[in-house]
Amino acid sequence: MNIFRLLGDMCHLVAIIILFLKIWRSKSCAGISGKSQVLFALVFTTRYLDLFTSFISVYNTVMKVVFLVLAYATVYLIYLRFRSTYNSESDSFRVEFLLVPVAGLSFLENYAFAPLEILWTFSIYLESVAILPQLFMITKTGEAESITTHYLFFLGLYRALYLANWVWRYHTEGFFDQIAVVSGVVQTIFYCDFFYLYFTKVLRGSGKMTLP
Amino acid sequence: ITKMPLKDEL
Repeated sequence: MNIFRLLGDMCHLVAIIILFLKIWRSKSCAGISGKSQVLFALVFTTRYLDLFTSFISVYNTVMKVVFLVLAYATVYLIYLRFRSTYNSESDSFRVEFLLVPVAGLSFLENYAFAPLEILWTFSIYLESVAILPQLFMITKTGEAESITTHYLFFLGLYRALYLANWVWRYHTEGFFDQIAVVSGVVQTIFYCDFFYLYFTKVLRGSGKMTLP
Repeated sequence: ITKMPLKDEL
């Protein structure tokens, strides 16, 4: 554990809590892509199956359980509790265009051809593209509430901090996870355009982020 | 890809 990894995990946790509380308090999931949240729930489910097979640390186990519970609670809020506020017509990204290539790639490029290993690889690849329905929704509607942009900012910061974590681990431990690093770089790139808009529009302006 | 790293991250 290093400072980049710890800060990265905390940003990830903050992002998920921001989104959950936004929906819970406003009793509305307007502007939120339910599809992205289902994909993230799928990411955690397929990656954290090792909760049953290996123990890393109390921190690791607790965080995994918290992420899983919050991911499913968010999906529950969007699709069941506050379903009437969900903008399904704007959330029109075709997730099969992500799921099929990601599933195919996880069978082709993995560390070992075993069920748990393929599911773990699938989760890594899927996480790198899971935010695309949300970014697509913002592009389509042309705006996002500031709280939604704060959620995306912390999610992007988590990714950037994980990159720093891998650089650190490579130099201090010789640790290198090729699948995670390549996917992580791809994932972080998706946030670059958003980061630019966040700093130029949201922080300098006020309220909603509108696209040019 | 050959070497499998430890899965100790989230």
